[in-house]
Amino acid sequence: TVGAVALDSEGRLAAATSTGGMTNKQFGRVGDVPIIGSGTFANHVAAVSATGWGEQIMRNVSANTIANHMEFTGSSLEEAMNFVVTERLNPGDAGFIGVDSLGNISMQMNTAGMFRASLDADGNRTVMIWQDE
Amino acid sequence: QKEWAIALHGGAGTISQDLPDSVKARYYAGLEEALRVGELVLRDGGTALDAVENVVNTLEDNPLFNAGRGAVFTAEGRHELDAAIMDGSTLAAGAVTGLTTVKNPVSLARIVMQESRHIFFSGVGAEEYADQTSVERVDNDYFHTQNRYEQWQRSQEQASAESTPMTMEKWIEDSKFG
Repeated sequence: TVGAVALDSEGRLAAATSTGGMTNKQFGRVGDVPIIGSGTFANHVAAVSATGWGEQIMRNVSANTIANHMEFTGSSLEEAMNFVVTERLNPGDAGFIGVDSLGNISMQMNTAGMFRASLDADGNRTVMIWQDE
Repeated sequence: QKEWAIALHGGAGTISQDLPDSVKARYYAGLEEALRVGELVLRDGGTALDAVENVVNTLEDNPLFNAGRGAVFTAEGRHELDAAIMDGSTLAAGAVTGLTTVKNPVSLARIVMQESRHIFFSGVGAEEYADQTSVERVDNDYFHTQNRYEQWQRSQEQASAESTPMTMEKWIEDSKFG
């Protein structure tokens, strides 16, 4: 699975995700990626893209939950994503990338690794694969 | 407040730290390339939608990642692709699932979002919708990579070695995603 989230200079947020799904998938199985609110979501608060065990991401309507947690509790993107990663999902389930309306970026996972990268207009740059790098 | 910002991912899961340095370098280069694409769009005042579509297109075209070229194999030995896109400024959204001939599924998802009255098209219908657009089409073999093929063969051998019928829950539990 691959995904991207962005905030542009006009303050607009967007999210996109694309995938080949799960190896050896059967029965026309579909995961979280094309389910708006689960694997892909953007509103005026945040844009989020997910990757991982699709069924778990869908059960927790994960991407939308991150944005809603921010909107309804006043939490930061980092806090909201941490809530879903640690309190809603189980270890090994998933990873997320997100950006909020202020341009704050969060990339968190409870898997061993996630291919990820980020950059903002201030030059803050990250390119990482594993948790501790 | 940042003027613009972008983040991307290429999948999560069990990624061995023992990857050869040459392979690690290819992954880092793939991530850097995609990040550069997004940077160029946003730095020049482009839209967040253009940035995420172009970044995802770059990752779809990179055979290292499980999307577009390099996608995993289904049990039937083919490729079925899914994608979605959402504009946070309008709550407009587009999604497609079960595509087999669309080179860049996220671009079709964007056309669904912007040009149709609907949000989500699946399978044969999604392919028929693609016929009415100018999205680039490819044979399903285009998505084939040797690495994914060997991964699929190992998965097939493992499945056939199971003496008891596989339940849906067990099948999902032991599979990898991302």
